[in-house]
Amino acid sequence: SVVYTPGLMVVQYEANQTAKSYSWDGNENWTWQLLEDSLLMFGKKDTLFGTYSPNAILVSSTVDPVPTEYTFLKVDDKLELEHLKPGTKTNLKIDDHPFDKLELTFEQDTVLTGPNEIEGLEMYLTTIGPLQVIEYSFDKPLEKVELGIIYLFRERRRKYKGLFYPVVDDFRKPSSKELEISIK
Amino acid sequence: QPSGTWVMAHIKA
Repeated sequence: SVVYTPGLMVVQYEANQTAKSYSWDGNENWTWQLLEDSLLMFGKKDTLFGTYSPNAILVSSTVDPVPTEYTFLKVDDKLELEHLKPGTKTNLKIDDHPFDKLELTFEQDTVLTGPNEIEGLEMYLTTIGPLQVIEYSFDKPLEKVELGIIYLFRERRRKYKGLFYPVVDDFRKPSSKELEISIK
Repeated sequence: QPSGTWVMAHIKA
């Protein structure tokens, strides 16, 4: 049966059929080819192959021991990869999610949460090149856990956006969520 | 063809 897990990678496609990526493995430079909707990406350590559409890229890796499909979604061109500086205090806003009204303070290698009633909440800040992500988990009813990786993007001077795709039930396809992050 | 920034949303295995 199919199982979903959160992924951590950002790809920036550039002119001349090149791309840069940031992930747990660090930075990688790619060249790519598109033939109709078939996409091939060549990096130093890996080759990815799959399909491209204007909203989603679905690729597999030639080095995965078991068949695995990676889903990439397009980020609004107005959003920029930019770190939140240490000492920044923020307020979160999101409909129908426990992170609404949560206060976060960004520190050098960590993020501190303000008072909240989110059971078992853990958050970790990771910085990879220009990319900053918050990995989190918290407890849900019926012994479930919500897991996610929030990609942080600057929208304008004092506003950031957090894009994430929480996994609650391994067997259910994660849906897109968006956090508004205001700098206090 | 692909341009701009894309994020990995999830992994399906």
